[in-house]
Amino acid sequence: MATVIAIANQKGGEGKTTTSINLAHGLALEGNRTLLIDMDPQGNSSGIFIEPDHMEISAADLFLQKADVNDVIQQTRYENLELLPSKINLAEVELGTVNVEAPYVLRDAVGKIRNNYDYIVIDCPPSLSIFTVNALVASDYVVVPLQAEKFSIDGIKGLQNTIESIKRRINPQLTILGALVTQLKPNTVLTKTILPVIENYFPVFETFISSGVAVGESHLSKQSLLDYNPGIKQAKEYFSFVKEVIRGTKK
Amino acid sequence: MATVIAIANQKGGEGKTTTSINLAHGLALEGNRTLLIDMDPQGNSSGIFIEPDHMEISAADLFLQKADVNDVIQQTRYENLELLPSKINLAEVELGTVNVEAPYVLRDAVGKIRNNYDYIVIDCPPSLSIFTVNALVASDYVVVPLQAEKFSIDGIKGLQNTIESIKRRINPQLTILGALVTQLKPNTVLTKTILPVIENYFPVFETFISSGVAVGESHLSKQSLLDYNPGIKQAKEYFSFVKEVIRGTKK
Ligand SMILES: Nc1ncnc2c1ncn2[C@@H]1O[C@H](COP(=O)(O)OP(=O)(O)OP(=O)(O)O)[C@@H](O)[C@H]1O
Ligand SMILES: Nc1ncnc2c1ncn2[C@@H]1O[C@H](COP(=O)(O)OP(=O)(O)OP(=O)(O)O)[C@@H](O)[C@H]1O
Ligand SMILES: [Mg+2]
Ligand SMILES: [Mg+2]
Repeated sequence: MATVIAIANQKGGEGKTTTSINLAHGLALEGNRTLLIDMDPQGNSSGIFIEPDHMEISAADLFLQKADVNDVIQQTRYENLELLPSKINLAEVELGTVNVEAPYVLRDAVGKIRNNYDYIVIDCPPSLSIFTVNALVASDYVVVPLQAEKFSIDGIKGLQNTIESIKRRINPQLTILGALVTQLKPNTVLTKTILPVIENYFPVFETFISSGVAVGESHLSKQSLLDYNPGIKQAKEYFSFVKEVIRGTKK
Repeated sequence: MATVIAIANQKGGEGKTTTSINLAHGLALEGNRTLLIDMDPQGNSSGIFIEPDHMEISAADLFLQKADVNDVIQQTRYENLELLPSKINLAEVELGTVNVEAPYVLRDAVGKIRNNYDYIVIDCPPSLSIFTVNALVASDYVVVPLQAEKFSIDGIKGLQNTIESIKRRINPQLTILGALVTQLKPNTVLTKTILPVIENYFPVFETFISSGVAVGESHLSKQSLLDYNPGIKQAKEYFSFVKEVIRGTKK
């Protein structure tokens, strides 16, 4: 039965998608049957694996009750890794989500397929919208990628409040696995000032992901970083992060 | 009568807030009476000038018709620069916005105060939500900050579609002033590959903003970069960008 991990942060550009892709592929490389769910209408993580124009069926169809989850899930070129993709039509769903059932769509879908996987990783959009709420309601753990930057801290309290509220009302077992510091530049004043602040809110992973051009290159070549250049610094850091996640989620 | 400029991009972390703060302050330093409007419930640009806890009245009150725009605007410590701030309660407004009037709230408010300013700069959130729509409906020009990165390109077509749609239906005079390349690292393969793609969609400003630690430091010290370290590379780049905007928006 799968361990479900939401990759969430309402701040934009903190590394959610980069972390989702590489955590999911890293878990798969470790022999885990893994599902990557894209909950962002921007579909950045999906786009690494499939062109939006070739996506006949996607996450929106789940929310509109037009498809069964088993029909939406597809293979990827990576062994052990499957994808539940999204494209821009998911944004239209958001307008219809002031109803009581709305936060549970993903949890119900995950419930049907949980036994097919060891891990499910959910990429969230930069908002505390219905899609992030669905991910948190469906998850056992949350990982919060964030930068050692002022605006990254502005939103931490709000994210913590949302997680606490979902724990209290809907999903008592939701656990914050930790904050993953990403895009780290070495030895800046920022880093020394901001890291202690993050530690006040969430446990922080020992692994930091440093800033490096290979990350953007891997996205451009539509590969995970672990595939594109497994020997490069940031790939080794993601491998190390994957090991921390496996240790932290042992049942 | 003010020229109104929306700073928009639904991709997260592309430099909207950094650009909004420094464009607004740069215009003010050039002697223009300037208003910075924060349309992001995350309130990152507002937080440079005022603590959310000290904000009794803010953008949400406009949308809830609880306040007149003149009461929401406040002074900043920078001469010629005023602020219409937001905080997290703006997010609650989003749920009530499936009505016909919703896209016009900001335009109506701006209409009342346009003659008080030479420029109005609007910081948008990372979504094509009601707040970005309000900004585009209220604006004469759009500036699109973006990185030379793969995911920055994924969303360009969607943003262009939204702008075209608002031009066609609501605001025919809306003009794309250009794309501002931000957080540029020197001479990467990414940059050479991605810049031509951006140019297919939008005119690109001659000024590029390079990546540098001073930017994050200025946010941490709650100053514009132009104030924090006017001699540093990225500040000079922003000064140069401000000049391009002034030239491009001459009436
Ligand atoms: N370690 C890194 N080094 C260099 N660039 C990185 C690194 N991690 C992420 N990036 C780049 O930073 C940008 C933001 O990363 P990403 O898209 O993964 O963040 P996100 O949180 O998913 O953004 P959004 O909020 O828009 O969904 C991307 O262009 C990505 O290529
Ligand atoms: N030129 C630069 N050099 C270094 N860091 C930068 C630069 N521009 C922006 N940043 C940093 O990158 C992060 C994202 O910038 P910013 O918050 O301005 O983007 P945004 O588009 O407003 O994000 P969001 O989509 O969350 O609103 C911030 O932590 C900021 O300090
Ligand atoms: Mg993302
Ligand atoms: Mg911003």
